[in-house]
Amino acid sequence: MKLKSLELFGFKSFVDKTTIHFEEGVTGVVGPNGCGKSNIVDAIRWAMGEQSAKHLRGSEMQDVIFNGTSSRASIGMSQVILSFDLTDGRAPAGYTDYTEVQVERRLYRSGESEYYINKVPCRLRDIVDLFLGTGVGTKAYSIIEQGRIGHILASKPEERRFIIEEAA
Amino acid sequence: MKLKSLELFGFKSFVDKTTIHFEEGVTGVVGPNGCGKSNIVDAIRWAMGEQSAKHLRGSEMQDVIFNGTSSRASIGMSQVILSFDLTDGRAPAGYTDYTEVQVERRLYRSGESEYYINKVPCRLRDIVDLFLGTGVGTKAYSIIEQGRIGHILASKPEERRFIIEEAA
Amino acid sequence: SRERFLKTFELVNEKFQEIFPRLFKGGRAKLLLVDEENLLESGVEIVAQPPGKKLQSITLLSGGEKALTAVGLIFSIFLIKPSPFCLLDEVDAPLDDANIDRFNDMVREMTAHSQFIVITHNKRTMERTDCLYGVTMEEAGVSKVVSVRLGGDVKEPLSQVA
Amino acid sequence: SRERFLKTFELVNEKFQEIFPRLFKGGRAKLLLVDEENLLESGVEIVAQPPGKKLQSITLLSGGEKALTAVGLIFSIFLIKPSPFCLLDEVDAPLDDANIDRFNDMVREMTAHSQFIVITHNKRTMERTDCLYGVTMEEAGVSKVVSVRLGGDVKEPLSQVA
Ligand SMILES: Nc1ncnc2c1ncn2[C@@H]1O[C@H](COP(=O)(O)OP(=O)(O)OP(=O)(O)O)[C@@H](O)[C@H]1O
Ligand SMILES: Nc1ncnc2c1ncn2[C@@H]1O[C@H](COP(=O)(O)OP(=O)(O)OP(=O)(O)O)[C@@H](O)[C@H]1O
Ligand SMILES: [Mg+2]
Ligand SMILES: [Mg+2]
Repeated sequence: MKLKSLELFGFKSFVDKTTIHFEEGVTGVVGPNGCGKSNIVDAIRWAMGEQSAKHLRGSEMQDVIFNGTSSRASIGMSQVILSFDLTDGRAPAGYTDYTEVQVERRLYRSGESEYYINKVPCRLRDIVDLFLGTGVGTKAYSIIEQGRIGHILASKPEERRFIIEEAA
Repeated sequence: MKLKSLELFGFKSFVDKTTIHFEEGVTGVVGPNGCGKSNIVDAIRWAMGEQSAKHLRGSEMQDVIFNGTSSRASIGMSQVILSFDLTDGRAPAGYTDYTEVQVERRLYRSGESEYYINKVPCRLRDIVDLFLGTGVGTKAYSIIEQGRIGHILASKPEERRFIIEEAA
Repeated sequence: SRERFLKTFELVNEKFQEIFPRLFKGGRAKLLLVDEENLLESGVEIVAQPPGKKLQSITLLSGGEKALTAVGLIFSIFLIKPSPFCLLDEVDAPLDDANIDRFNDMVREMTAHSQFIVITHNKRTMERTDCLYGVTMEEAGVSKVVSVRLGGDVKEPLSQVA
Repeated sequence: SRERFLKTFELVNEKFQEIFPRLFKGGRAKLLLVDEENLLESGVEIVAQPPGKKLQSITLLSGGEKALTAVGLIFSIFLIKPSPFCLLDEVDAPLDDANIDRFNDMVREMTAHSQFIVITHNKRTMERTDCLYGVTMEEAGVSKVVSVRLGGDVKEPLSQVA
C-alpha cells in the first residue's frame, strides 16, 4: 500500500484545489511559518477519519473549512481525497483485488459530512475500519505531528504504553 | 544591575570550575545537543533561589550535583556563584551602597545547603528576597527555558495571567 | 492588588498591540480579560491575526506563528518592566529565516535596557550576537566553555581554572 | 491481549536497544515495564544513557537528547511494524547537525519499507530528500504547492487546477 496522492479543496488554507503526488523514498515539505505545511498533515489525518477537531488544532470540525482571508470570502465546503496504490500487494482487508483505493471526505458548513471509498458513498466508520490493521491510522505512531516528539519522553508511562499497543 | 559573571563548580555537567563573564548586549551560547547550554540556565535559576527540583529537570535537588561519567567519579558538592555589577545605579533594595552583589549557593550530597550574599552566610529566603522587585527572579518572564515558548499559547488563561502578574 | 494588575494589563496590552505587527510584518493581536468583572482572578485570552489572514482561534495558528506570538507577549511584558537580563533558551527553534531576522532585530533593540543571553542552534541568530560562547564536551559528560568567533575559531578557552 | 502486548513490547525493546546507540553514536537505552505483574495495564518506562554519560533520570537529558531518544523509540516501533508511510512534522527542530545527519541516515534506511514525508526548516534534511515540495502563500492566507529543486529553483507549480 503506497501513498499516491493527496487532493485538497477548501481544507484550511488550501482554498484552491491542490494535488500533491507522492513518490517513493523521502518527500520533503518546506516553506515559511504559517504557509500550510502542517495543514497537509491535518488533511491526511482528516481523510483517514480523524474524529477529534482538537487533534487538528480546531475547536469544532468546521474549523477545517477555509474561512476566508482579508481578500477572499470563506467557502461552504472542505474536501480531501487521499489515494493509495495497491500494486505492491499490501492491500487493506477487503481490497486485495483492487489496484488503487481512494478515500474522500467532505464537510459542509451546515455540519453535514460525506464519505466515499473508491467514489462509493460510505460511513466514517468504514474509512476508519479500512485503515485498521494497515499500520496507518490517525492514532498510529506513523504520524508525528509538530511538537509531539518533545512530549513523548515527558508523557506518563501509560501514554507510552498506548503507542506500543498501537503496534501490537 | 548588570549580570557580571557566573561561576559553576560541580553543577550538573560542569564538574570542573567554570567562569563565564557576561558583556553588554547580546551574548550567544552555542554547542551540540547535551553539551551543557541549558544547564547554564539551570545554574542561574538555582543561584537565584529556585526551590523546585522539577523546574531544573530533576526529581530531587541533589540531581544538580555532578554525578559522574563513565570515566569520572561523582563528587560531593555543587556550587554556583552569580555576580552582579551595581554601578548603573539599579541596585536591589538594601544594596544601593554596593558596587557589586554576589550570591552563592552550595548543596552537599547529604542534603545540607549553604547560602551567601557577598560572602556572608545567609538563608535561601534572603537570596529570594534580594531578587524580588528587581524584575529578575526564578518565576519571572525574564527566563524562558527550552520548550516553554511553545506552551505559552497553549496554556490556560489563568497561567497567562500569572506571567502578567509577575510584572505588576 | 486589583488596580495594579489592571494597570499592568493595559500597559502590556498596548505594547503587545504595537509589538505583534512588528514581529509579523503586519497583522494585529491583543489581550482580553476572560472576566472583566473579576479583576482579581480573571484569566487572560490572546487574540492574534497574522497579516492578510482572518481572525480565528489561536489554536489554528502554525507552530512558528504560535511561538512568535508568545515571543511578542513576553517581549511586551519585558518592555513594560525590563529586568536587568533576559535568558532565552532556543526560542528561535520553530521560526523561519524571515521571522528569525525580525526576532533578532527586536532582541537587538531591547539591549538598550537589558543584557540578553540567547541559547541557539541557528546561524543567523549567532551572527547577531556581540559575544559568543561555545559549550563543548570534549570529555564525555564534562562541560567546558570556550569563546568563539564566527567561522568557528576558538578565541581562547575560558574557565578551566580547576 | 496480554501475550500480544508482551511480544510486541519485547520486540520493540530489542529494536530500541539496537537503534539508540546508532542515533547517539554510542550509549545505551531500554524500555522497562512499570509493573511486570500487570501486563494488561502496566505503563512503560524509558531508561537512556548517552555515550560516556552516567545513567540518570531521563528528565535530566537535554532537549535534543530527549527528542532523539523519542525518535529512537518511534523508529523502533516503526521497524517492528512498518506502516506504508510515515509523516514527520519538524521532528528535527531541536537536533544539532551531527544528530540530524544520523537521523536522516536512519530515515533513508527505513525507506526500504515505507514512504517518508518530512516537514522541515533544516537545510541538511532538505538535501537528503528525493523529492521536495515548497508550500507558499504568495496570496496571504492561501496555500499553494510548488516543486522545488535545491538551490531554490521552482521546477514547476503543482496543483493550481481550480
Ligand atoms: N479554516 C481555515 N481557513 C483558512 N486558513 C486556515 C484555516 N485553518 C488554519 N488556517 C491557517 O493555516 C495557517 C497554519 O498553517 P500550518 O500550520 O500548516 O503552517 P506551517 O507551514 O506548518 O508553519 P510552521 O512552519 O510555522 O509550522 C494558520 O496561519 C491559519 O491561519
Ligand atoms: N547531575 C549531573 N551530573 C552530570 N551530568 C548531568 C547532571 N545533570 C545533567 N547532566 C547532563 O547534562 C546534559 C544536559 O545538558 P543541557 O540540557 O545543558 O544540554 P544542552 O546543551 O542544552 O543541549 P540541547 O541543545 O540538546 O538543548 C545531559 O546529558 C545530562 O546527562
Ligand atoms: Mg507546522
Ligand atoms: Mg538545551
